[in-house]
Amino acid sequence: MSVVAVANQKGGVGKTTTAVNLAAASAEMGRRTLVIDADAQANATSALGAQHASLRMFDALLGEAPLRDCIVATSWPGLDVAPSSMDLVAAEMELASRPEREYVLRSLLLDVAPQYELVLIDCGPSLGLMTLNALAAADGAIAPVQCEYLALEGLTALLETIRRVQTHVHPGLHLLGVIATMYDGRTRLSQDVAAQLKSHISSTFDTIIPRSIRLSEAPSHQRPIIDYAPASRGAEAYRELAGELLRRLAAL
Amino acid sequence: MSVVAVANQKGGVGKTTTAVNLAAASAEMGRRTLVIDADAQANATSALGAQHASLRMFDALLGEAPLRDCIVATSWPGLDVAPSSMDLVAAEMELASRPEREYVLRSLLLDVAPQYELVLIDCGPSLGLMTLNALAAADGAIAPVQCEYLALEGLTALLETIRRVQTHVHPGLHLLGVIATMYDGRTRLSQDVAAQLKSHISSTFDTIIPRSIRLSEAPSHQRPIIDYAPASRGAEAYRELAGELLRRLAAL
Ligand SMILES: Nc1ncnc2c1ncn2[C@@H]1O[C@H](COP(=O)(O)OP(=O)(O)OP(=O)(O)O)[C@@H](O)[C@H]1O
Ligand SMILES: Nc1ncnc2c1ncn2[C@@H]1O[C@H](COP(=O)(O)OP(=O)(O)OP(=O)(O)O)[C@@H](O)[C@H]1O
Ligand SMILES: [Mg+2]
Ligand SMILES: [Mg+2]
Repeated sequence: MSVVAVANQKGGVGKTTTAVNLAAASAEMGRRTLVIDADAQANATSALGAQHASLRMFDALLGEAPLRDCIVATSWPGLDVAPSSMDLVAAEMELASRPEREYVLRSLLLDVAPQYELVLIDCGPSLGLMTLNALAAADGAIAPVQCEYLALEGLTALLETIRRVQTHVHPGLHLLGVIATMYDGRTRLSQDVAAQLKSHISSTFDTIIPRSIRLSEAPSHQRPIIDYAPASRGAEAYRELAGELLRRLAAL
Repeated sequence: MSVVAVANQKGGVGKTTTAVNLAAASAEMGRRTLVIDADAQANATSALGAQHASLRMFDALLGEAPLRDCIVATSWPGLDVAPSSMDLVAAEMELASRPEREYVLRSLLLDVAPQYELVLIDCGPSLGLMTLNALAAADGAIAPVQCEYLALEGLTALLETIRRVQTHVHPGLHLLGVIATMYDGRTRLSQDVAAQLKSHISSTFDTIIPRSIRLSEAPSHQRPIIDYAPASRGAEAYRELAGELLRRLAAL
């Protein structure tokens, strides 16, 4: 089992869109895949149609139920999701006073390890305890970065956090790479930001995710892009990215 | 002095863009205006060119310096900013254990009340203690909502939080309204979301902020839109929104 945390404290950069669509592309290739929704907004949960589940990550994190009971199958073969809810905010506060508080998610995942080949953890726009749990549980971190100026600014803080987690919490964590998202080739801003990513951060993925209206429509239909618009540029890009990710994981 | 919190826990919906550009439009109209950057990402700080300031909100919140010493003038007459920094995360954790922890910002603002007619507080993508401080200090809250499906989902949680603050923390807080942002008239999604906002939330502002590349370029030049592209649709929209906001504040 490989575990990948999708993280970036900057808001709205495409974390959920990346976690959900990478997972769907991975399942389409026949890999048993799990999405962990580690964000109280529960966007990954609704993007995969699991918003009516009764047990959630809140229950697993506070030990009310084993993680495997909180996992639901989605409509797409080989793709499961551990749904979230707004009370994850309360769970995070509760965990803050516990010993080993960064390792709670990591130990929960041991319970389901034999059943999945890939686990993708969708983090919220924060570097708080839930994101730390995701990074401590992960073999690798990937950071979507919107091709906008303000998103570039936050990158240093994110890379610094990953370094700190590697030093103090989980030395086995790798930065798998950053992903340029919402790239609009017609604008100089997108071109500049994507070029800066490639030149400053050697692990930048080759695949660039284009800005595409189909990608932003898909969650309102609660379907991943490979189902909502299978031949679209967005679907192609996430299939390509899934291939690149799996190659980088295999090389770890 | 009127204090307005710009809040929404959904990431990337245009909180910083709205706080910065509303403030600049208000100063352009001759109102002495202050932006408080209450987000550790410090995007409002850099969008106004104040990233090299020495004292920050961290210092004021922990009582190391009075708020008035942490405020810097910007290049635009009548517009000041209280800059933020990444260590605001640490300040938030430190405040969590104090009595009256939600009211720290509110009491700090009393110190500068005579000098400003309008204060805009830029909140980060969270409903944590800093955002609570902003709501407890505010006469009104405004919520930018991106014209996308996932942004609509988070609205219930935000309105619920505002109600709870009104009941338990600050009964004088008003929801001034939600603002449709990044509206792209060519897409059905934008039209649907904007229409849903107007029909479900009576306080939705009439002004709609269009998606405009000039708006996303302006922060990389560290200038508000009314200076970077004064005749653009983005500048016009924020001037119009500033007028609408001031009318709503006057009617409180
Ligand atoms: N490549 C893309 N093209 C067009 N729209 C996109 C793309 N990727 C994401 N979006 C849309 O942009 C918005 C932000 O994306 P998303 O919610 O995935 O970001 P996030 O980083 O998970 O946000 P948060 O910080 O709130 O968790 C959503 O409405 C989404 O549908
Ligand atoms: N109307 C608009 N048209 C085009 N781009 C916009 C518009 N408003 C904001 N942007 C861009 O979209 C991105 C997100 O906006 P912004 O950073 O203001 O959102 P935010 O809600 O403050 O994000 P966070 O949740 O991280 O604090 C930025 O890169 C910004 O420049
Ligand atoms: Mg998300
Ligand atoms: Mg912001």
